[in-house]
Amino acid sequence: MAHRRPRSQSGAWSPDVACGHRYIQGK
Amino acid sequence: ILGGADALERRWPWQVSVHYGGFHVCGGSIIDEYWVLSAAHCFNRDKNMEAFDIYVGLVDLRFAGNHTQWFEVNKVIVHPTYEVYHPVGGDVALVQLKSRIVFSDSVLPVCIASPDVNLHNATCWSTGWGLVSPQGHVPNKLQEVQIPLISLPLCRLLYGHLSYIMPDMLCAGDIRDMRTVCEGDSGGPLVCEFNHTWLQVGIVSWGRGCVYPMYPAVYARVSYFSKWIRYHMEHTPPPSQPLPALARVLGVSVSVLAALLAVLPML
Repeated sequence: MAHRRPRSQSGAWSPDVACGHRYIQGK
Repeated sequence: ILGGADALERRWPWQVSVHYGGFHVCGGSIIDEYWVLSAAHCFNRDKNMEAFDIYVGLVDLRFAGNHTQWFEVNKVIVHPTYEVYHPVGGDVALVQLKSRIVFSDSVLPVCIASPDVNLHNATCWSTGWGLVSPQGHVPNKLQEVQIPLISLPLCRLLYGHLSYIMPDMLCAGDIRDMRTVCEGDSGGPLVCEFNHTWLQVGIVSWGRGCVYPMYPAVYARVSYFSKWIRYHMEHTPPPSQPLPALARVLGVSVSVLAALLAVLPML
C-alpha cells in the first residue's frame, strides 16, 4: 500500500488542490 | 456541441482533449494529478494506446496556450461492465497519465459526484470540441452549453423501443431548442455547480445522433461509478518514472563501491 495517497477533506486526491473550484466567476 | 457558445479561458479548467494520431477525437476531465476520466468507447481495444495524447489547459485546438500541457497515456482502465449489459453500457474509462499534471488557474480537477448526490433542480453544463452543426462543422474553440437534466422515466419514454436506458445512464437535453452534445464531445464532462463547487455528474456517451432534439443525449452516470473510480485511483500504483541517465550512472557507481567495501575486509 506504499503508493496509496491520502484523501483531502475536499474530496480531491491531490493533497494541495481542492477539486471543483475555478478562479473566475460565472455570469 | 449544438447551440452552445465559445468558452472563455479558465472557465472549464478540468476539460481535457483526447487526441488520437494527432487529431482531437474525444473529451475528458481531470480528476486528479495523474488521472483523467473519459468514455470507454473512446479507447476501443483495437486502438494503439501509444497513439493517444492528452491535452489539458487547452481552449483553442489550433494553438497551445501558456497553460497547455501534453501527456502520454500510461494505462487505460475500462469499466468491467462496458458493453456487457447494454451496447454502450458501463461507458467509463480511467486514464492514467505517464507524468503528473501541474495545476494552475487554467488546469484544475473537477469533483466526482458521490452515490448519494441529489440532482434535483441542478443547473448543468456540457463542454467539448465536438461538431457544432448536424452538417459536420467542427469548432476550434471549446464550446459550452447549459443543458437541463431529464429524468430516467421521461428519457425511457422518449427513446421508447429504440433503446433501453439503464440505471448507470443519465439523460440531458433540451427537447425544444437544439442544445445538445454531438460527435467528438464523447468522454467530456457534464458538470453541475452545488454550493460553489463543481461536480461531474455525467460523461458524454451516446444518443440518436444530434439532429433530433426529441432524443436527449445519454451520459454515463458518474455517481453510479464513483466507488469504482475512487477504488482504482487509490489502489493503482503511480507510473514508474524512467531514471535519468545521470542517476543510473550514479546508481551503478554506488553499487560498485558497496561491492568493493564488502570485498575489502576479505583481502
